[in-house]
Amino acid sequence: MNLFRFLGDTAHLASILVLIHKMHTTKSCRGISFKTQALYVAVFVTRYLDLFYRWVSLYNFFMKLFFIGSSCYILFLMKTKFRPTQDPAIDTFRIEYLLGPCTVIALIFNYKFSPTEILWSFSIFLESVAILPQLFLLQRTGEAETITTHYLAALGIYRALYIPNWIYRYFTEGVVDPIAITAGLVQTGLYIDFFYVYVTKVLQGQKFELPA
Amino acid sequence: SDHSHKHDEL
Repeated sequence: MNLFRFLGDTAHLASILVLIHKMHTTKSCRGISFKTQALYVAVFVTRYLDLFYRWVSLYNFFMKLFFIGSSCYILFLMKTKFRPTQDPAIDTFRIEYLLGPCTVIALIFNYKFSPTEILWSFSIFLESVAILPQLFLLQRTGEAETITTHYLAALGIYRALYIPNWIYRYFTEGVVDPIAITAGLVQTGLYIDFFYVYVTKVLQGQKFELPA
Repeated sequence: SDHSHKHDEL
C-alpha cells in the first residue's frame, strides 16, 4: 500500500458517499445514469469473487464489501424510493456495446484462462468504460447539478491517483500489471473533457454547462 | 515470481 493508492481508494469511497448524499438531500437521482451504476455493480461483483478464496488484508476485505454493498444500495435507491425522479428516456447509451467487447477482450487478454481470471479481466475492462453512459447522459442534458459534478470529479481523481501508484509500485516492488494499467489509462482518459469543464467552471463557482 | 497475478488492488 502506498499513499497514492490509499488516497485513490479514499477518493473512490468519497465519490460513492457524495452520490448517496446527493440522492438523499435532493431526494432525487436526476442526472445519474442507472446504466453506469448497474455496470459498477457488475464490475464489483465479478472482480471481488475472490472474497471467497483470497485473503489480501483487512483493509482490502472491508473495502470490497463496501463497494459491493454501496453500489447495490444505490441501484436499490434508484429502483425504489427515487424511481420517479429517474428519466430512462435520456439514459440511452447501449450497454451491449460495452458488455460485448469487454467479454471478447477479457477472453483474449487475461493472466490465466480460468473462469475467475477471465471475470477479473472482464471487470477491469468493464470498469474502464462503465462511466460512458453517465458521460453520455451529461452530454445529452448539457448541464449537471454541482453535487453530481463533485461525484464525477472524485471518481476521476480516484482513477488518476492509480497512475502514480503504478509508477511507484514499478520502482519499489517491480510490480507491473499490464491489464490494469492499460484499462486504467483508458479510463482516466475518459475524464479529461469532464475535468476541463469542472476546473474552468465548477471550481470557479459557475454552473456545470457544456458549450452548446 | 509473476507479480501480475497478485490482484491486491481494488
